[in-house]
Amino acid sequence: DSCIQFTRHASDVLLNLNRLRSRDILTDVTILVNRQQFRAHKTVLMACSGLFYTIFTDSLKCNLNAISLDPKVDPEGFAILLEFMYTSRLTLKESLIIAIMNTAIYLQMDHVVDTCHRFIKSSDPS
Amino acid sequence: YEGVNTIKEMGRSIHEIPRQD
Repeated sequence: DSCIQFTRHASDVLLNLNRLRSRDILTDVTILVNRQQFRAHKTVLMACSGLFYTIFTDSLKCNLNAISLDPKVDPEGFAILLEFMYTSRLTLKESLIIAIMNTAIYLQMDHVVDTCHRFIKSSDPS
Repeated sequence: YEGVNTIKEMGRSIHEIPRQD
């Protein structure tokens, strides 16, 4: 018996999910952050964020097709984290890193928070 | 992503969904 592992399968699947998002195919929720709106797939949001996992496993909320986030959330920070969810790449602009980290805390994305923390400490030891 | 210095993070990136709640 043999087993063939396609080592780039996970990244190929993620790329296709991101293509589906950009073409708005089977997206099933709109995330409202202040006045900006983001279309996404609930399953991808749940897979990446503890907050969205909690929301969409709650039988009272799982059928919602629009979710408003706390107004303290920065839309740019959210956009960067949503992009990370669908690409595995986290863009860290100097001016946004605190907003990104705070948004990751809010979205309960602990591993991203830890990585941001280490990045900040390494780039600014003072 | 040319021009941006890319740091490879080998650790876990996201939470693990439990087999059952």
